[in-house]
Amino acid sequence: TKDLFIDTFNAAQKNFHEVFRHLFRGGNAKLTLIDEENPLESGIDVIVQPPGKNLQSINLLSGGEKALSAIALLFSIYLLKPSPVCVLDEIDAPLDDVNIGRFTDMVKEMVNRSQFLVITHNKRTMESANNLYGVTMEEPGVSKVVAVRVTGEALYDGEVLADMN
Amino acid sequence: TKDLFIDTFNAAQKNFHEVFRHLFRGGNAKLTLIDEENPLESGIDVIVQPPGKNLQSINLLSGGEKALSAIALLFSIYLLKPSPVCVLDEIDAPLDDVNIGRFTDMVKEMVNRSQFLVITHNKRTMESANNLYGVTMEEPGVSKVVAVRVTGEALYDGEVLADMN
Amino acid sequence: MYLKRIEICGFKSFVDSTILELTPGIASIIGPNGCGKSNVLDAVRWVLGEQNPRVLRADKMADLIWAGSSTRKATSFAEATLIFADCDKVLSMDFHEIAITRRLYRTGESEYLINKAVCRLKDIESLFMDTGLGPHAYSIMEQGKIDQLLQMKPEQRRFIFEEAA
Amino acid sequence: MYLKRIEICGFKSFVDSTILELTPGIASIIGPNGCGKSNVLDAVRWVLGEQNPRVLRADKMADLIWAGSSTRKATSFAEATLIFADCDKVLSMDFHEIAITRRLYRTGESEYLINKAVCRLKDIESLFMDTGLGPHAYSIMEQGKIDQLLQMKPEQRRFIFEEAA
Ligand SMILES: Nc1ncnc2c1ncn2[C@@H]1O[C@H](COP(=O)(O)OP(=O)(O)OP(=O)(O)O)[C@@H](O)[C@H]1O
Ligand SMILES: Nc1ncnc2c1ncn2[C@@H]1O[C@H](COP(=O)(O)OP(=O)(O)OP(=O)(O)O)[C@@H](O)[C@H]1O
Ligand SMILES: [Mg+2]
Ligand SMILES: [Mg+2]
Repeated sequence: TKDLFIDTFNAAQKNFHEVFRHLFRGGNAKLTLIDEENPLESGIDVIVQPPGKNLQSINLLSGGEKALSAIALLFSIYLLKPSPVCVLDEIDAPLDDVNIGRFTDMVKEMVNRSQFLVITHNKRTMESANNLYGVTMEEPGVSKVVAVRVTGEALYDGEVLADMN
Repeated sequence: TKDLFIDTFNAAQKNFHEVFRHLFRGGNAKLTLIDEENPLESGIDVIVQPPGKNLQSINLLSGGEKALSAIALLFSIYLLKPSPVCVLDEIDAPLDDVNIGRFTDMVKEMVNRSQFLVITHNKRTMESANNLYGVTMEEPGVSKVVAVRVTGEALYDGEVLADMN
Repeated sequence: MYLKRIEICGFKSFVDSTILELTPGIASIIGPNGCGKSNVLDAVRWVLGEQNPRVLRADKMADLIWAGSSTRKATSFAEATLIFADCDKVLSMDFHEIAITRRLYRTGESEYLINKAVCRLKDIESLFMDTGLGPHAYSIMEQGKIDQLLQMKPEQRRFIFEEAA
Repeated sequence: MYLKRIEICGFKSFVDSTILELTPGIASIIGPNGCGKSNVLDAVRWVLGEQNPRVLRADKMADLIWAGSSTRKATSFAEATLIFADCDKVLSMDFHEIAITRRLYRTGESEYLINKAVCRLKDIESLFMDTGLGPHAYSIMEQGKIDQLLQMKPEQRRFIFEEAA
């Protein structure tokens, strides 16, 4: 229905602006209806401007800036109707340490609404978790799971974690 | 010409098998002509089997296995006619620590033939370099280069590097 | 509501019966390239009703069944179970805990169960309606796919919004 | 032969004249997301003769010129120079060192220079013929693009082999 879509779109638009500014610590971002006269058919465009930079085509953004903008968009839609479980597979891969911190801080802010399963190779992302699950493959081709609890310093002394990486 | 292409293809095929087995410490890989009767028109297919695993479609491989296989293919083609300069932009992003070590070891083996410019966020990849160049952006939007020489322990004490990450 | 347990048996690289015991909060899944982390995400998506094998990186559904290795033979079926807890007010069925199982035989037969009672795929889909969970909800972000949110055509992006509405 | 120096001025985020002094071996380029690392790769590719702005992430060539920021105005041209050393036997011209410059004005005019002498783009292309260097040689692997080697259609992959032949 038209009203439901318009309400959803407006809410997503507001979320995107706020989540983007939160993840980028500034800057500007909007979602726009390409054809405002025709909201039920119109495509949705994304416009993004990191802090201090000129407004340019999204293509000119860096790999990490695009990834963080996409994460902002994902979270904006998610916040409309937070799913009980959210699974993220290596979305931190192109991010530098500072941006990984901003991403994990935001996941921690949303943890009261949803449970997060985050697949990662990054130590900082691992540190943000309550629990770690190591998947190993000692016998060729055969996956096995080992629970590795996060206990501060022990995290990096753990033999399992040494084997993980 | 037909002979030139066939010679190139055969050489690439041999390279790919060897480079793959070197990067994966085993396993099997081949390049095949889809239409062997018609080599001048035929497409080229890639078949890959990591050590100990069943031969399956390339799609079932993991993100890191696909990346390392693609790196093997890139290096196989490169070895046909090593270019004097080779620029690699964050190709290590999906690799775990062990595979990053195998990738950087191979780059070191090829350094007598070419100069490598490797863009990365990964500490292990940085450690494999002879020289480091830090790009910074203190003034919003304005890029600036700082040369950061690799000198063992100093690498992580360097103030510039702390700012980098 | 949260995912309390994932049980996987015979699905992709998890030939042996494997259990992940989860709690509310952030769980991080770690391990080397190719060890099976993304396969866990695929199992979750599959139980929630994914019908397109390509989304699970397979050419056909039968590819999801353990295919054998140098040390083990192929199995005849794949099975995965998701156990949700605290779902009294969230799901459309009146249980405190709910177990959803999907099984696929090499013959092509499929079975779906809710709390061990055989049901249809439709029942599982309607169970999760409006929760934001499901194979195509925005709550599962697969490896390498987040860029698409920004790269997709405006018309395609619209579908995502319609789903969230 | 090796790349001894890269000079960038007014190209993308490098508004100020920037110099990278390089040596044979492995150089690693590092820095936070969005600071300009991939822009260095774009500059190298651009000087080597890239004519498709989309390959450089731009919608049109004029987008490659410093567009301005909150603290600086836009500039009227972009320029980059590559200086190669020890190129006596490698390039088709008889110099020990060779400097290649490309300049682009907002008016759309382009200039190409070899050792400060104005030349045509053709001259730069023929200079590097058969070295494996060039905007479309396999010696430059741009961010996020390595997966395509494995995902591309067999027919497209053939082109890459023909180029290496
Ligand atoms: N039906 C099957 N039988 C046996 N093995 C399978 C089957 N399907 C997939 N696999 C194996 O699972 C592995 C991929 O696992 P997965 O994608 O989960 O890895 P990952 O842990 O996510 O790694 P990465 O860190 O590289 O992303 C592949 O090596 C593939 O061969
Ligand atoms: N013509 C231009 N004028 C000003 N800034 C530009 C111009 N073209 C591109 N940029 C800026 O350059 C930045 C991208 O730089 P680049 O892609 O080199 O980053 P990066 O260091 O590779 O980052 P990452 O680690 O995320 O890949 C963008 O923020 C973009 O706005
Ligand atoms: Mg994976
Ligand atoms: Mg980059």
